[in-house]
Amino acid sequence: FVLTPGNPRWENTNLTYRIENYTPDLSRAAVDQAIEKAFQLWRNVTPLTFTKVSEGQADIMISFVRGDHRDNYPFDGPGGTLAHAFQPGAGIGGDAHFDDDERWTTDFQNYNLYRVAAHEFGHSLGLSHSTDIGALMYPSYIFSGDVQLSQDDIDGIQAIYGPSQNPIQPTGPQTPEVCDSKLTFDAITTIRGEMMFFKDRFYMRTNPFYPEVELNFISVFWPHLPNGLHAAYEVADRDEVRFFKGNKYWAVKGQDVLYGYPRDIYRSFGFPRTVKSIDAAVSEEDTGKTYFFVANKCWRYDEYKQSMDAGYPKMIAEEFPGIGDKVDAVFQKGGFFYFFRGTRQYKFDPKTKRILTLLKANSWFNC
Amino acid sequence: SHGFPAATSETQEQDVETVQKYLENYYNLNSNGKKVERQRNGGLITEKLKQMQKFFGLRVTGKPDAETLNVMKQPRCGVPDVAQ
Repeated sequence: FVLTPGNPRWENTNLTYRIENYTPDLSRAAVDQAIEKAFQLWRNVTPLTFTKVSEGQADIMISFVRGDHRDNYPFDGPGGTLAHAFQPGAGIGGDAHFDDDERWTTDFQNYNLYRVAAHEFGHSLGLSHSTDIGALMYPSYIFSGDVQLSQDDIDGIQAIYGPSQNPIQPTGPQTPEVCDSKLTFDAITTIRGEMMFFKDRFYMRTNPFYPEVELNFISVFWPHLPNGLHAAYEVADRDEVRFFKGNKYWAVKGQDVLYGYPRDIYRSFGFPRTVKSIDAAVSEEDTGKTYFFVANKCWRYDEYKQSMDAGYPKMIAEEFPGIGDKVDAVFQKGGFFYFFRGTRQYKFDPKTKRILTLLKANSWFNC
Repeated sequence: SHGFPAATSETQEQDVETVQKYLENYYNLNSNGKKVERQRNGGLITEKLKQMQKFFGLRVTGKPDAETLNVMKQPRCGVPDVAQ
């Protein structure tokens, strides 16, 4: 996080705000609610309070304007700059302006007012932009379905105003660090020749063009996928990737979620109802056999016959000796299986049923 | 983020406008309207580009490569990323 140079802050922590005008894109009630919720996020983690006033000069004046609105920072029409806000202080200090050449929404469509307002009010309170892509105070607009302060945002605002009086200090999600030696994964899959690693709300992606690991929100590609996925695998000859969470799964082709999903794993794959979720999954391209890992057992599904193979489930220890009795994630590359358990990774040869190498979980990130 | 597969890292120079505006708006590039390629002090542009690439965790090349332009085209907050 970054505090605004000069560390401007409100000495009076009981602040007022006023919505001077309303966008035609939403009802007044929807705007009121989005603004109120945005202040609520910051109130929950600080001693600050925010009271809405309907007339006169408030600490934080909120308005919808377009183009040059005489504050020396003209807006630029649709897209580009969405809004801006001024650091704490008298007069224009603390005020937030929203570009009314944008379309303001209360859902996934661009641009979600609650999400943008929560960011702008961070500026109104004294925060600058954060370099943490998972933080609300990151400069670029990313809407991942829910609006919450990350731990980075909380640390930043509490550096200015101290903690809330809440007996239980609220915490926020942390953004994965690709070179953190303690990094573990929820799910991993290949996708059109690349690899995607999933953790909480984020994916990490390696591809031949960029040595850097790309880290971003899963919602950037698949807005309606849930966070905290359990398993994922690619059926390459169908150009399809399947994502699992609980007893549901989604199928995507590139960035398009296929119609009619989520479906349940019982009807589609024939799992018994005792199976509540899948830990990991991988499909062998040359045999069309997909292995599902659930607790200490594994099932084998035939993608061509579209049915489970007889004789399963088997113990993981029997089918894949040496990798332990539980799998977090697995993918296949170059004919080998790469099994992940905690911070460990096993390169496994399914033909000889032997572990070839023991690696760190984040060995693919060139740390 | 790039689609699947990721775009190649070849740079399309025609986005000079995007670079100019972005650096003026968010990285205090004062160029009073002169075009980037005619900037006498191309070094200033390179420095500002490196500053932006470092902020966003991109490869710090000082060149408007594809992933840098990709970030510059994303809608965002109007507050600069560096102190005025």
